[in-house]
Amino acid sequence: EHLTGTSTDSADDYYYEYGTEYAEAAQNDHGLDFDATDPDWFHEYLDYDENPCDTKPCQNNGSCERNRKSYTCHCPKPYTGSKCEKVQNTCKRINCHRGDCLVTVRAPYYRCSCRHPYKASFCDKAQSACQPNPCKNGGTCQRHRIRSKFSCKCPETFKGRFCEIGTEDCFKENGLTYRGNVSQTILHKTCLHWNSHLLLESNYNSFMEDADDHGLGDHNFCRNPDGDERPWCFVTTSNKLKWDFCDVSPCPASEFSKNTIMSTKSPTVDNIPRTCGKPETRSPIKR
Amino acid sequence: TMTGKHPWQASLQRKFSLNPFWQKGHFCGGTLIEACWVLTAAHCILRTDARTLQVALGKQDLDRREYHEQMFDVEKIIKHGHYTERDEIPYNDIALLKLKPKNGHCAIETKYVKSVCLPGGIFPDNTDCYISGWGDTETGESSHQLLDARVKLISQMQCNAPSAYNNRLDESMLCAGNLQRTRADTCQGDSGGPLTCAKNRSYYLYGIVSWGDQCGLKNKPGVYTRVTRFLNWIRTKIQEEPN
Repeated sequence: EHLTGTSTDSADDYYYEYGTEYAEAAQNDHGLDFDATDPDWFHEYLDYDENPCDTKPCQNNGSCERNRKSYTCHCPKPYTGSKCEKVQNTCKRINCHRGDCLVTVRAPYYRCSCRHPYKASFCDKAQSACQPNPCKNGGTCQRHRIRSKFSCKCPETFKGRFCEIGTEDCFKENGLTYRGNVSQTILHKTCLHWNSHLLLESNYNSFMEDADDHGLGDHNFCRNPDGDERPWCFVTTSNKLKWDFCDVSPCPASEFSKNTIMSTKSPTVDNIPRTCGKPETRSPIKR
Repeated sequence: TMTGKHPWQASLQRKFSLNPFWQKGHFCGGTLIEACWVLTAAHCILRTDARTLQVALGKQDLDRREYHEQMFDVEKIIKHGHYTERDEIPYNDIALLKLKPKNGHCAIETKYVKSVCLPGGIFPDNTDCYISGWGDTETGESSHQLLDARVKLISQMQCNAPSAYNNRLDESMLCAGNLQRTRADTCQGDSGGPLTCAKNRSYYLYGIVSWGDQCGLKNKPGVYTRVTRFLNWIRTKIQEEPN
């Protein structure tokens, strides 16, 4: 990397001089100028002699079409981008009135996830909150004065909005492998689905690389895809995307810090706290 | 190193191969000091067109696409005006890269991407500090995993001793390593990367990997750009740029 610009007769210096010269002039397909007197080997390097599709640049089952030195990816819906690496927001024109619009991989590439007791394709019709009884595991449904409100009174060993969480639903260590069904935060907010259109810009969603390995999919169960201290999920608060730790219990033998933090997981630049120089890795792991 | 231990570490990468010696991919380190600003060594980006560069943040394994990585194009390269080389030694070896925002913002702070602090004072000689990078190892090959090591700050006098660098260092440089038992050192490919020192559990960028006589040699520790000498330059250059 030391480019002296001085010339000596050694082979290395000869090539380095070529390197600097052509780096400045290297302007071909990439929108840069190009010198017709460049030696052949230089063209070979820039021309990518091999089929650019050989490197399988198209992600998410996109098909690759060679286009001279370049390629074009034909992306299956809802994927888009030059390498099919992005997900198109198929929810743009969809109004899921009392629910959240989710991006799906099957036609019509969206679906509304309705808050109980709202139903139908666009969550714009309510059924009776307690008929049929939405509470699981012997829970009793209690109606409120507002027609759409309800609460489930759960037997002692169950919890959750619908008494759907049993005591066996717990996480070990930091919950990296947690695959349970808790979908509420410690403040009892309902988690967003991991394929919610609201998460398309987030680093963590059901379309991220290795989403399956992290247990992310078309559901709103708490997970820990980033190795945080316990399972968490995204929620919306005052129309802002936030994340919070989940109301899921550690399995009996495991220990963890009970700290709870409410902050923005995929924040906009404006609300980033200044935490320069403070890495967040945990203490060294015993070998 | 563990993922997230050096969240300010950047990888400077060529977008494509320019010739057999300027191959596509990682070629130097860098350090994130602000959302849109990466500090590196001037010798890394000499005669380099910003359009040929990209900066990877949040990386651990260069061979994998990682879900915590953030990639940016470079909008501008600002090399120190007094950068010079004499007898192949780089002086004032410092440069700033202004990242090109994506969707209206540059680096988003996460557990894996975070800016380092700039130092407000001097760390005493013998302080334990940290180096990291993907450069060459004792096997002669570079590492695709980010590696780190601990080194001690060495006094200027010791480093300029005849047995060491014999007065070849000026005040824009500092030495770090271990003069007695040289083991940990930076090497080719680590250039531009951070030498950080900790105080009150925060890490401060104290040096930029610059040069050295081979790598890991007894009496020839790594030489780093002394960041405290360039704090005004860094502030001025960043302030001069429109947000």
